[in-house]
Amino acid sequence: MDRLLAIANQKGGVGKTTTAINLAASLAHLGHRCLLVDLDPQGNATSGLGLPREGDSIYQALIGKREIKELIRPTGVPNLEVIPSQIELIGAEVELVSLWARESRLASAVVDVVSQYAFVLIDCPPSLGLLTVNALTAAHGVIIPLQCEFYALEGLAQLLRTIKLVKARLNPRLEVVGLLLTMFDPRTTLCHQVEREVRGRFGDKTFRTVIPRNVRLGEAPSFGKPVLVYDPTCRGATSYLDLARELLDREGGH
Amino acid sequence: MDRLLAIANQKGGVGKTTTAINLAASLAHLGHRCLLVDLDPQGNATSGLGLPREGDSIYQALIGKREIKELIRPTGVPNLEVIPSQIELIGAEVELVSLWARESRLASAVVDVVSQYAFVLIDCPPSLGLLTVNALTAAHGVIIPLQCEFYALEGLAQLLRTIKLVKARLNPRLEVVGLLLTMFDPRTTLCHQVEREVRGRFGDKTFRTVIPRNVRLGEAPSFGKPVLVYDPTCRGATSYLDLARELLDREGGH
Ligand SMILES: Nc1ncnc2c1ncn2[C@@H]1O[C@H](COP(=O)(O)OP(=O)(O)OP(=O)(O)O)[C@@H](O)[C@H]1O
Ligand SMILES: Nc1ncnc2c1ncn2[C@@H]1O[C@H](COP(=O)(O)OP(=O)(O)OP(=O)(O)O)[C@@H](O)[C@H]1O
Ligand SMILES: [Mg+2]
Ligand SMILES: [Mg+2]
Repeated sequence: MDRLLAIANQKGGVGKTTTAINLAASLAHLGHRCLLVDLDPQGNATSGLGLPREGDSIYQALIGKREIKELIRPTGVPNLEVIPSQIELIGAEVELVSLWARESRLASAVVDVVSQYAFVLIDCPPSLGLLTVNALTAAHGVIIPLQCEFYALEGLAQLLRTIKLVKARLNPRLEVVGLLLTMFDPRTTLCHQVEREVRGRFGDKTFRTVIPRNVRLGEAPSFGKPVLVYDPTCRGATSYLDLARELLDREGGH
Repeated sequence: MDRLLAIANQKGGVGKTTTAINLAASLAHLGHRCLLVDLDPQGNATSGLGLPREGDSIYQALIGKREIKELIRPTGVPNLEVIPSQIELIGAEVELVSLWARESRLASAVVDVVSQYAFVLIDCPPSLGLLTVNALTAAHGVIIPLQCEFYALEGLAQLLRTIKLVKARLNPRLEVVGLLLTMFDPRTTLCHQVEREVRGRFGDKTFRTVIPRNVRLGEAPSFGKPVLVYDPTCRGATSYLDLARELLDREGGH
């Protein structure tokens, strides 16, 4: 497969990290080798998998100091490895500005490892700055987690514009793989309204799988484990497993 | 009073915009003139109050093209005015880097309007870049909205470090006014654990008022209204009114 997917949305708190960790862990559980790249200075994907946010990180690869191969860490979950983030990454947004080929630093760094994995997933920070642009420039596709809220819908147009710009100028193969509805609470009309609007506007581009609001997804990171390991039978775990299967169906055509 | 407060937390989706809009509206409702500055390129505070995200915005004041006085807009809520955001603000993070006194552009821009309001509140984007640093450099105090989740606690140390740095080098009067627990769901043990941890560590710096998870807070922005106008009797509205009263008590000492 060797598919490289960015998990991106500049709106904060929509479930990017939760999707990156639990989709990667689900694909790994189904037997596919996965690499998760934590491109967010907050380092939530790193700590959510129980790794320390110290030592070398993706930052060193972006500024050309380390090979990506040297930064890969095991996670304790079979078939899942991670490239951690570190607080220095905060400076990268500004430091990258003056470097050559600043938008494609990540793309050229990952090129020699992508073929060793079925999937490489990139967790993005809540912004459309140079870190997210690097992820979009490196990626084959983008998964857009979307909370069923008003503000989440508002930001979508800007995100899709940015994806179009990256596709036109930096990465012609970039496609939107799918929009993923997250933290869905069927008791609220707001969620149903947003779902109707998103499926109406984006049709098949919207994953059939919907991730329900489930407190176990919020608890799992404090134990440094994906939800599939923390509580395999909860709805949070089964919904991300469903998402992994749906993604494999969609990607199967490639 | 003329207090200038930043609403900041680099963790995404913790309730910064919801707090900025509804605290400002509650203070206005209690008879205090308020100005809300939308410093987030997403422009959620602008649209959450029913204003268009077009035309001139705080961006023009940061780069020195417009006076802040010219950017003030009415909101339809008595005693509440807003300085809107606009998508150009996305570029400001990078553009400000090379300007003189880049950290204090906002501080020098607001200085002639602060005295006309009892409170000026600044809604910050989910990052610790130059926009948030500008807000911290201009502010008397910081309110830190905190979701009762694991990742929210994780980012706190980095935010407090940044506040300390700004206080030491750019703005000696900067204080943490309080940590505000948001989206609190009493049915989950996670929320109670986080509350115990935060009150244990920060004591009186934690507001007594806790904002419950309440779907009306998510619905109100789609009508362009603060929750106090959209549904004055709901728990979301009464909790922000309580917060405003508690803030007035705390600030009363100044
Ligand atoms: N389906 C869900 N049900 C319940 N809680 C969830 C769910 N998905 C995510 N969460 C929790 O909601 C919070 C926000 O999710 P997450 O951190 O994954 O979003 P994000 O988009 O990565 O945020 P940021 O913009 O800060 O990077 C986290 O505390 C997470 O544990
Ligand atoms: N107490 C609450 N109960 C229910 N929903 C809430 C509450 N507070 C905020 N929300 C909703 O949760 C989402 C996140 O809140 P909000 O946008 O205010 O956070 P933020 O910190 O400003 O996000 P960002 O980091 O993107 O700026 C919004 O859709 C908002 O309507
Ligand atoms: Mg995240
Ligand atoms: Mg906001």
